[in-house]
Amino acid sequence: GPIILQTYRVIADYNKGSKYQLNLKEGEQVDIVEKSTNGWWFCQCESRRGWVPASYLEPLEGPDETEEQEPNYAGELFVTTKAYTAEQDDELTLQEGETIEVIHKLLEGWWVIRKGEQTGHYPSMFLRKSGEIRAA
Amino acid sequence: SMKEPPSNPPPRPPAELRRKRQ
Repeated sequence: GPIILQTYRVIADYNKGSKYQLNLKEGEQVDIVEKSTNGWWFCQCESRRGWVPASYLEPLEGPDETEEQEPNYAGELFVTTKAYTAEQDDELTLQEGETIEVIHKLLEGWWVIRKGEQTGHYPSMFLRKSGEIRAA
Repeated sequence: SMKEPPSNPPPRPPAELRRKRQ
């Protein structure tokens, strides 16, 4: 089908972490052709193609226009597929194979999760829905 | 490859933006 381009504005400079990513300059506009739920979006500009972090982009139409889901305080059961050690004080440290509840699926790919009494951010790419068989 | 997103978590939003959201 046709590729729908959506234009976003870069909110801060970003230096790419691999050859398949792009450097970003604050204020420039980028066209996005694919949005991965893990927070990496694919940018296709005139001469540049590569992955960029959604967390460094805002919609051109203004912050009112959002595709983000509302938080679900009841929580949705997920299992961690990889351990992660918190680097910021609003993140959680977990081991592989822990069951947690997802409260808010943020487009930036860092979801708000709950584990017992604790709430914090965790990379969505290290989570899979509880009860689903992991792809081989 | 170019077709697959990076396998490491993306960066958190810039600190100024995180503060603004709270």
